[in-house]
Amino acid sequence: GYMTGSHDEL
Amino acid sequence: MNVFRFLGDLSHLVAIVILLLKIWKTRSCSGISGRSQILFAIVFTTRYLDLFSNFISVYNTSMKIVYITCSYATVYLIYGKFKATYDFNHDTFRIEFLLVPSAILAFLVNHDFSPLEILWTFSIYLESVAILPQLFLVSKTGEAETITSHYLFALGSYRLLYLLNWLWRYFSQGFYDLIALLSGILQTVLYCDFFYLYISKVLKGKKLSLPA
Repeated sequence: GYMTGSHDEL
Repeated sequence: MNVFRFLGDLSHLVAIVILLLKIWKTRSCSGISGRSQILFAIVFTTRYLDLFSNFISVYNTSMKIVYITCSYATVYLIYGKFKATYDFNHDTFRIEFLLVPSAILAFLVNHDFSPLEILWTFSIYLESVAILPQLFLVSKTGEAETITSHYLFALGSYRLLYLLNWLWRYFSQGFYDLIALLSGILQTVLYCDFFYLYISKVLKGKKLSLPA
């Protein structure tokens, strides 16, 4: 699903 | 974390360090676009504002600190310490044509209309075109120092590896992020002709020169 909030990639 | 993303981060780190060392060792920033480096500093600043508020891992935090520190150090070396060697005659790409559309698009197309998320989206859009002043400079001077072409190859490879990382994450955990993906595709496409020149010339020991 879509990634929202904290992005765990640089 | 998968191997593509790790190699991507490594490639990105190598690119940033190669550039910093090139300028520091040769005490010259000839052939380097200061404008692109300003854009990268803006990309890291707007993307990593959650540096202290959102702890992911030691790796994540330390890499963010390294990226931000190196990018500002590079801008300082270009416009401060070695500004006498800065090629301001050829480094003339209008970066406002990259900043303004990225900012407008970040307001229109994002995952969440919150300040941090809009800034993150802006940094993703801006990063996809941030190399244009550098590629423009290389096309204007018609050539690039070999070390500069290694820098560009590492920098272009980083986002290509991230595309593979997103492919991997889609099939292994159903993860996808269209904003990052489409921006990453554009970013990588911009390097295509450079990749061709790099592989066909530089790897054969020739100097990278664009067909005049």
